[in-house]
Amino acid sequence: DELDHDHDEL
Amino acid sequence: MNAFRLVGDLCHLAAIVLLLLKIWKSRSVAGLSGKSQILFGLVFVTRYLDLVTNFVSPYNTIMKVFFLSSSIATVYLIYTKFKATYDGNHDTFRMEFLLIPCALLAIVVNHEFSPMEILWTFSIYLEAVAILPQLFMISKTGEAETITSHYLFALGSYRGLYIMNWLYRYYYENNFDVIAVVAGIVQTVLYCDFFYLYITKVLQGKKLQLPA
Repeated sequence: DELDHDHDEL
Repeated sequence: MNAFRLVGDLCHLAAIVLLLLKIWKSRSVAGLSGKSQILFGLVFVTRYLDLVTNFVSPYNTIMKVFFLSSSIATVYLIYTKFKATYDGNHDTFRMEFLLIPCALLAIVVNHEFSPMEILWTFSIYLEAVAILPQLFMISKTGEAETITSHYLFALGSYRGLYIMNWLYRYYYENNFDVIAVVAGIVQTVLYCDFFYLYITKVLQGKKLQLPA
């Protein structure tokens, strides 16, 4: 969702 | 993924490999701060909980598993296998001075007030300052082994490259995460003093020694 952070970045 | 991000990740990977190489080749953890390594371990444990909730890509999973396992292994090597070589007398930075402010800040400033997001935010804040016990230790002993300097340079470069990645993503993908960016800038700034010493001493073939 929009509020969530980017799970791709380490 | 843009080039800055990829090279940043590779620098991070190189830093950890250099650290393990230093321990393995010298059979010693002398000059390394166990406290910084505990903090990095905590950073990865609290950040990569999403390994079980979000699948992104094989690259993402492999890197997360590697960072997580290598940081736990490093802490293990410092406090058990090579404990005799650990210089605890010089590793005197108080971890709670970093842990408590980071935890409080994560509870107050986050993207979403949920356990996973608060832990992720905590890991971002903690990573920004986790190197301080190591830098403090170097300032106390006044020197660092060359391979330890290479480790720190690679580790500092990683977040610096992530800043370039965030700039790129801001301009080309309209993506901006203020928490990660501000913490990343703080993290990189903490290395500036070290970068200067690295370029003026280590790259000239000298050992990193602080002026007396």
